[in-house]
Amino acid sequence: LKEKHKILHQLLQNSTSPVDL
Amino acid sequence: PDAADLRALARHLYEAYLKYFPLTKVKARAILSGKTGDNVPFVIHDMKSLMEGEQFINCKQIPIQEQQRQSMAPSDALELRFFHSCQSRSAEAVREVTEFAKSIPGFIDLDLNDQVTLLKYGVIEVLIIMMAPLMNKDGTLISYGQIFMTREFLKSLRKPFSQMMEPKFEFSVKFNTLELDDSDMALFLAVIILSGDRPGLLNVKPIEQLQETVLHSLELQLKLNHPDSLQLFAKLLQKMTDLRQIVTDHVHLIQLLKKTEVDMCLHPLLQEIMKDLY
Repeated sequence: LKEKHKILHQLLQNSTSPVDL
Repeated sequence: PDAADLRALARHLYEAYLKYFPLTKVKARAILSGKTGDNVPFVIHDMKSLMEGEQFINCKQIPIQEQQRQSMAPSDALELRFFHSCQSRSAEAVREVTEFAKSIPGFIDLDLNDQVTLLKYGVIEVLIIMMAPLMNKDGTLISYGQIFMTREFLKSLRKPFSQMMEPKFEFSVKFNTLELDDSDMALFLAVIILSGDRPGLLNVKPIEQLQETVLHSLELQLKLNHPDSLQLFAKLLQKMTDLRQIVTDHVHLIQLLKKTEVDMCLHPLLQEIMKDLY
């Protein structure tokens, strides 16, 4: 499931959420 | 948990809500009722005003290939461009909801796969609930309250774009009669996120335990905050059933768009969420 939802997973893992949306 | 703990939980979730969601109901209602002085939203009511209003929509654009764009009618390209702006804002909103979810006590201690599942299934429901304060029967605020887009204009777009928002208006107008405030909303959103019946959850029990505590807190909150509103707690829980149908229909519409619109490019985060959803 984590593999299929990489961005969600990243958002959950990064406390400051610097994910480039 | 005793009443003091339940009140502390309500305060905590309200603070997180204020921290992560920039446009609260209080602010939105002030804008909609014209109580913000000169700071009135730009109104989009036709294609011309949509074109003029695009500069307000401060979102990262997903580029449409130049060649394809040139071969399209100008209004078709405009609709798609607007749809892409909506997607960017939705992806940003998913990030906000994720941060809010992480602030729910116990959420980050759940199995990581279950956190993903709860967000995958809960986030569109949360976003639809959060639209309600931005809407009235005539239209909706978008772009952080800078724009008011009329319901008639949204209905006038070509199919299936025209079918996307009308069910949300119908739901929101009814939902708004419950007159929840931001502190009630914070608890309700947490209840939605902590739904133990989402498909594929590995460890349901701790999720249900967390939800039960938030439900107690919500029930107490509504009793204190709306002493004259009978059965408000029950009415609110009933909304969760309606919400699931709206999300199912929404996802089917997006899937239809993907098939029919050659230029349609779904944001990767939204793609992740909607893939194999319903």
